[in-house]
Amino acid sequence: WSLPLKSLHVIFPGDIIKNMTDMELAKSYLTKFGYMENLQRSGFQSIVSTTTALKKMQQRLGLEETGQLDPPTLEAMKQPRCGLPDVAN
Amino acid sequence: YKTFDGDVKWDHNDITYRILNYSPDLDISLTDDAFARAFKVWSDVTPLTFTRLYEGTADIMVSFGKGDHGDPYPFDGKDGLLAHAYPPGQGIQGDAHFDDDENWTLGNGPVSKTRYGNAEGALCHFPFTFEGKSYTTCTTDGRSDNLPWCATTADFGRDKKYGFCPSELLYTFGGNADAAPCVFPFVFQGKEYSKCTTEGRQDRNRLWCATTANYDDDKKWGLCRDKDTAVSGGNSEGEPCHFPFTFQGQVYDACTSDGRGDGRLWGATTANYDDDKKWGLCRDKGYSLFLVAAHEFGHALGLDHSNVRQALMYPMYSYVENFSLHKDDIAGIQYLYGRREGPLPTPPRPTTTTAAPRPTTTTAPTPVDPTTKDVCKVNKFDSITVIKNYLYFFSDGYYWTRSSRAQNGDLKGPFRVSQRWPALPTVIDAAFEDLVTRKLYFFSGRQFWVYTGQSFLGPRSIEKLGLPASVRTVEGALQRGRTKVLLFSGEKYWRLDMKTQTVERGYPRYIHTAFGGVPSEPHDVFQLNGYTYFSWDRFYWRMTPSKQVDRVGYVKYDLLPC
Repeated sequence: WSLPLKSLHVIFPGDIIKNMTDMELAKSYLTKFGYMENLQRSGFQSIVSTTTALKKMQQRLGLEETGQLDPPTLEAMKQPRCGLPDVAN
Repeated sequence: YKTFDGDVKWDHNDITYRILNYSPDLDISLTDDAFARAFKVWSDVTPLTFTRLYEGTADIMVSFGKGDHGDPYPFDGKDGLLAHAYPPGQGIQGDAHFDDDENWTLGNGPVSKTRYGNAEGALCHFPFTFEGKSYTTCTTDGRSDNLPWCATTADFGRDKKYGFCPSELLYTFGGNADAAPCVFPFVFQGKEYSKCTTEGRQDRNRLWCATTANYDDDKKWGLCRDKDTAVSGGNSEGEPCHFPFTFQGQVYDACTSDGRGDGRLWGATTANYDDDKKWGLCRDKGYSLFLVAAHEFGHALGLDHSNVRQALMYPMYSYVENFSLHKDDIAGIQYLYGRREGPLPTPPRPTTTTAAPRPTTTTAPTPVDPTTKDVCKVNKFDSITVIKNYLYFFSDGYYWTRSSRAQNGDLKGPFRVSQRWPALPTVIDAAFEDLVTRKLYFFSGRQFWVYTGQSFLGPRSIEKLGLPASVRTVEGALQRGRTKVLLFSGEKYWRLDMKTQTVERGYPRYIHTAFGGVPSEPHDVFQLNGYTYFSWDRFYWRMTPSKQVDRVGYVKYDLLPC
């Protein structure tokens, strides 16, 4: 029982390894559910930032509006959900 | 809540829906029921009705699909996106699509409805024990014919209740063979197959088989249902796990998260992962089809996503055991369609009276002076039953209640039956709650009434349920699963199918043949905390789930604080 625990990690063949960084995941999420697209369409493309989109998403989902990709926001993005965009396009 | 731009909504209140196909994860009847309940979530609070169509175009077309499924919004495999639906309108508008790469359940693990066996189609009980081993899925252990089975109670050794799990060896679904079982081996395009295959299918993701020995000649086929041990993803989609299997030199008897950084359970589909590298993800608790459908139907009726986390229309999925619609959702749907007023609309029934709710009965019932009617002086109750976790004692126009879980010290009453259920007569012979619709059924003499909240249907003749003219009273009612109820009268009992609202063929049966050791003509039959109680005169007989009478006592002293 006193043996050190062996960390075991296997790359399974055929597994879909989503090598996405958190920021890539966030941008994909914000685009897929309408937050980025909507802002770009509004004609203010130059000032559109991920921060703005994040704030919009946080506000829409009842999260604290930090504009940052904080752990609660990232966690929310990983949750199973309805495919309908949150912001209509 | 939020509605779609322009408050898009249906221009009629009698909405139709059609289920185009089914997921292999859930029995068809469970799927139908989940969708019906999901629609009812909305029709309970707003004046909409939902009628199911079996052909043609319905307002809401419901379907399961994987990945690219014919609209511009492909699904993404297991987890992630679960479903989507379109706002009201023509064509694809109003339709609801469910991702068939998900594991659809009722939200709390595998749900397998059995067939054959001796459990009358009950759901598998997971986990169950068989010869000292615990099983969380169906098994072929103990059988030589390779048919998967499960126990429908926790302990097969004690209760001996079992049924067969979905298997292509018993039946198929879809296809053109009227659910006939697969025939193995079968020939398809000159090649012999000894198990279900995805070969020849354009979608490549549904297992099928021929139901005769030669598909090329007979063209008869059906879809195979995924076994509940079948894996998803990995490199062995649809194959069952192989237990035990070896991984990194260790032997595993169940799915494991070892070797994965994401904590997901996986299993090998051959005896040795190290050699064969064949694997897939195991079934988890799955997603509640009912909850997801209720959310999607909200979209199909005109509701957009809410930012209230507890609301049904919040975009993220979370499982809740006893669902009730959040006030935010109610406000949203009533903004579009208004409030439900009066009783639920039902088709006209000539022998039935439908009454509007009476405002005076919406308040909590007020107990009458206890000296008016002393519960301890009642020798024989008209009826004893459990409704919404409360034990009800009916006697001559009055009733008392106590929590079915607490001891008998919390007795409340007497209340007047007429105050709570104004349409009912003085004597209630039997009553039960439909566990699916939550409607209350009351029997008196040869008539019965159905209450939904404060609205009711009835009186109707018990002959409408298929009971013969010789039955003078229904003395007791006992739920069997979620859709069956046993009705007792005299020495006999009948099984009522709640879906068809008629008693089934093969009945009546004699009480003593199924329930040994209890009075042959009980006055009341009811279920309490897992036991079945038969009462006669002042006494009761308590029967365990394994049908052993383990106690005989006095109603007054054991069930009431006298």
